[in-house]
Amino acid sequence: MNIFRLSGDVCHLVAIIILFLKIWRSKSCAGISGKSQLLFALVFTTRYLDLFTAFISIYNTVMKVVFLVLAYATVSLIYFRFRKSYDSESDSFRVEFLLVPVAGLSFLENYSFTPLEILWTFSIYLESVAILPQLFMITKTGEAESITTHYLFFLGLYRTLYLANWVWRYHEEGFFDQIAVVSGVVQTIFYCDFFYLYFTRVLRGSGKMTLP
Amino acid sequence: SIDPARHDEL
Repeated sequence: MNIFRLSGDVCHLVAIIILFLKIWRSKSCAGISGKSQLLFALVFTTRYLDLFTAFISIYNTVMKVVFLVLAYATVSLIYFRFRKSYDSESDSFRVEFLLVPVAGLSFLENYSFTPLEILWTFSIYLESVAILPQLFMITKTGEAESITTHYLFFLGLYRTLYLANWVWRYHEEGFFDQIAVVSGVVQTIFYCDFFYLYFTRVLRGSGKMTLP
Repeated sequence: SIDPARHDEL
């Protein structure tokens, strides 16, 4: 464990909590892509199946459980409790265009052709594109509430810190997880455009992020 | 190289 990975995991947890609390307190999921949250729940489900087969550490186990619980709780807020505020009209990204290539690639490019390993690989590839419905929804509506942008900022920060974590682990341990790194770089690139808008608009105190 | 079975990252 290193400071980059630990702070990355903390940023990830903060992002998920920001989103959950925003929906819970505002009793609305307006502007939130339910599809992205479904994809994230699927990412955690397919990645954390080893909860029952491989014990890494207390931290690892606790964080996996917390991420799973919060992911499903957020999805249930969007699709059940506050479903009247769910804007399915704007959340129109065709997720099948993500799931099919990601599933195909996870069968082609993996470390070993076993069910657990293919599901892990699927979750890695899926995570890199899971935010796209949310980013698409923001471009469609042309705006995002500032709390939603803070959620995206912390998600992007978690991914950026993971890149630093991999540099550190390669330098310190000779650790290099090619599938995770390539997929992680692609995922972080998707946030670059958002980061630009975030730093030039939201942090200028304009409150809401409106796209040009 | 990585031990593929040991995915110790979240």
